[in-house]
Amino acid sequence: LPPPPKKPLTKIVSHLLVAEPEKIYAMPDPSLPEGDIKALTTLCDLADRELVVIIGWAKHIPGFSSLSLGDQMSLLQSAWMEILILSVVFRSLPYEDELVYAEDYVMDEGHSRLTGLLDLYGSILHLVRRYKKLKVEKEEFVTLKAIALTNSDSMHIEDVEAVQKLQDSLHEALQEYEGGEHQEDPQRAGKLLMTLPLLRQTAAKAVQHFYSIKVQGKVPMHKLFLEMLEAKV
Amino acid sequence: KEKHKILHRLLQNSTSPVDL
Repeated sequence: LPPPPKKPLTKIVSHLLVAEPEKIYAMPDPSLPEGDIKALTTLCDLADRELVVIIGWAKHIPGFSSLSLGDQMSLLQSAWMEILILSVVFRSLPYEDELVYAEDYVMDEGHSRLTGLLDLYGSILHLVRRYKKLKVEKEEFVTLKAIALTNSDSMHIEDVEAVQKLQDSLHEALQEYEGGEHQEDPQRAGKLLMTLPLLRQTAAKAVQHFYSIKVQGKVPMHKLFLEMLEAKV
Repeated sequence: KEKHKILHRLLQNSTSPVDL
């Protein structure tokens, strides 16, 4: 028997799938000597370029651009690291104990230790394992990323009701998706949402770590990355 | 907001949602 026809995806989920950014490459500078400074420089440069992409992506979330410019800024300033990490996590799902910072920049435990990123490696891998166990799908990942942005608990939101409305529409899209695709597990939407505290915790660690690298002043950082880092501390 | 110039500029300038 052919499988029963799948319900069409919710409009929001299909829109988010289309809005998903292209693959990004780290392209380490071949003129830099190998070592921890080079690795961190590569990661900070990658993060800076990804931030530009994330800002463009946010504007494609249905309803985001209707928020005030101030609220758009506040959400991004709160959630950018969660979104960066969630993307690394999703790219790393097909791998075993490796983090795919970019298609051409995959770090294992040894490489992470050498660059002083072992702690962060462990935390992100913990998230990867959670999502692997859930067998998270691309549709769920794109929706969760948008939910993380609107659920960033910024203290500077001007129009709380408008942000709540946007959050509700994304939450509803996730529930509708699960209701159609995962009827076998009525708790699935909840299980996915319950991964967000670990994401928040991991992002906070990452921000602290990169902020201390910034203070040490040995690694060059681009302006947008610095601006977003400073907005978090 | 002066402190967050680049974010402000990118939000105002980058592609509009109707481009999709």
